Amino acid sequence: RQLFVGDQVLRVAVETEEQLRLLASLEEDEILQLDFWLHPVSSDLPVDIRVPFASLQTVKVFLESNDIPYTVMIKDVQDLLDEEEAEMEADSVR
Amino acid sequence: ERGSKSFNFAAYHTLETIYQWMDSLVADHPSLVTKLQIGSSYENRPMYVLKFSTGGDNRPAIWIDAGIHAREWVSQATGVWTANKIATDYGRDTSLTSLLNKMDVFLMIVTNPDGYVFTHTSNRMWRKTRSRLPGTTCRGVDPNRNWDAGFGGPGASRNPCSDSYHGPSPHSEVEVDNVVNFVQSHGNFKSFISIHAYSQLLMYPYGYSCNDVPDAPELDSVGRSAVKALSTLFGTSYKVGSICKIIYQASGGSIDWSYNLGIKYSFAFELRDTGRYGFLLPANQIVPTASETWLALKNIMEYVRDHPY
Repeated sequence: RQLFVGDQVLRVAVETEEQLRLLASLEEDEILQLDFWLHPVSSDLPVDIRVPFASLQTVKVFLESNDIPYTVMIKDVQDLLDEEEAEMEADSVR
Repeated sequence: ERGSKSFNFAAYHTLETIYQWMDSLVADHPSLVTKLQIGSSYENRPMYVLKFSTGGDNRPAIWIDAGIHAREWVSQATGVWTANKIATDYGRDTSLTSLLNKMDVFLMIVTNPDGYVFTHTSNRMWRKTRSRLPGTTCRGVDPNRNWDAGFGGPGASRNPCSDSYHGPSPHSEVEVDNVVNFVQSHGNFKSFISIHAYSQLLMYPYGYSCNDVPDAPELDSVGRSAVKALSTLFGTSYKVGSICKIIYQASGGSIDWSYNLGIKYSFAFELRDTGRYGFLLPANQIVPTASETWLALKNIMEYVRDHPY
């Protein structure tokens, strides 16, 4: 089974066309294995990205060095998955 | 849990449980609900549609599908709740009863069964189908980029490893092809509604183009009325607009295909949530989500019933 330990979901608040372009370039970088939940298309809309733990540092440094504001929306995807699994097991027992 | 009366709608369920529950729903409402198999998935799982009909021959109909993106679990769960709601409210809710006395409703709860099973067994974040392609180890196609509507255009990836890979050709995915064949052979659908989950939107065509469709003003008005009804329950806020204008340009989507086929009332929902949980919406939010969505769905269906074309 694939684990998502340490994966985070970042919400990026894009402010300029240039930042949009930079984010689009991240999307094309296959090595980072980013999972875009909301794609970079407009400065009016946030961009949500699930970032694998291995790529977190790279992505955060990239955003910070380009003055692109972001917040951590989900701190650890696996924590949520574990909660969900526990809930399903409890349901199953019930 | 497998009987329709003891089923827990406030829980996420496996494909097997959902399919068994569908049988119990049919058994409990034999004069209203039938289960049709419209084909099989890539991994040979049956693809079922629930037909709600009070009789008549090839009546005008409404199509609703859920779960084309596997990881959007509240979509499939809402499909289950909605099927039960339609079956139990018929004969009690005057408006729904009049709708079903005129029209049929077809509801597909798990449009991407292989992907759904994969989210239960291997990768909870899986979105695509599970088809294999020669020349790559990456599997699956985004089934909502695979329809013959601006196929391969902006907002879809040509990279088989991408989560928005459009596939080798339009309708290459058997799951998409099965729905296409069913809808085309029926020939009398008046509305086509696709249920996704994430970020609370109600959208109409187009996604492949940012130009307005000819019916945009009417679709916008229907959509606004629907989300107004939805928000009366918990105050949930939805945005309404064309796919291209309120989310992003995305080619090869199902409702663009249905609209171009002549099904005017084509809509796509993005259900809760705002992002705190992503695709991991807690199970205790299934029923609230489905309940509010029902108000919007009913609003659209009533409009379709009252505006024949």
